[in-house]
Amino acid sequence: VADLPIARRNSLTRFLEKRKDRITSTAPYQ
Amino acid sequence: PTPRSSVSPAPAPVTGIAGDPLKSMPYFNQESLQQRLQTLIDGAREGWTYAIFWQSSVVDFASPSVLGWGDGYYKGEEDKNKRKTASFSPDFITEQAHRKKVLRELNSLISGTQTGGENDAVDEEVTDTEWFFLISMTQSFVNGSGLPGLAMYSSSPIWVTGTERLAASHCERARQAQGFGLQTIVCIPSANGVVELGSTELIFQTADLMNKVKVLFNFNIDMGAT
Repeated sequence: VADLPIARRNSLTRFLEKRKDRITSTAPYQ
Repeated sequence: PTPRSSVSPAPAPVTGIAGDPLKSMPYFNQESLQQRLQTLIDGAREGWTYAIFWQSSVVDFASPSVLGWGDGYYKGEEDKNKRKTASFSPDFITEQAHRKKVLRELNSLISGTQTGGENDAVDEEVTDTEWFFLISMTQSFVNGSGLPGLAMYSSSPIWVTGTERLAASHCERARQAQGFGLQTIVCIPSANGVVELGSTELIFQTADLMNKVKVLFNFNIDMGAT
């Protein structure tokens, strides 16, 4: 990950954080 | 900021430098790109699943330009519970195990800590579109090659709607998208890259989207040549 270009590393970090937020903040599969 | 006030007027075509292409483009830092991508699909009537900006850069001046990952915004699809009614085949379980393992490792590398435990978010199903978005970060396209590369080369939007059309495409990316459940994929060129949108829904070409893209990304392309 440290070798990733900054744009990809930022996008990856954002994607993982948003995914975690989405999963933990919503009741699953309503 | 509203799109019009945040976009500088008609910059000349700019091509970045491989390695850190965004540095050479003051109007297109990654924060700005993220806002534009979000604005593009969060406010849309259509249900777009993701938007990606493929950034044009030059490896050396004797070679064609390359479209690499600039930034992306994953919104997801509305009906995520469809999968819950599907049968969990051995292939599905194996594939999910692989995806979760990769996400767990990426999480660990990004956060710099060991992750684990049953409650970890990565243990939630990794959907096909999440996976497609994720592996897109590893891809790049030579100008003229692949769906984004063709849009860039022709300076014309490419809009592919329907499973059959995606599956029959000459472009590997279109076929790959179809394999991951996408039904619409659109590539719209700009002066310094290509905006790609994908959806699990059938979405047909609209002038509204073209205009929004034109405003947000400040294009100078022939909208009639699709």
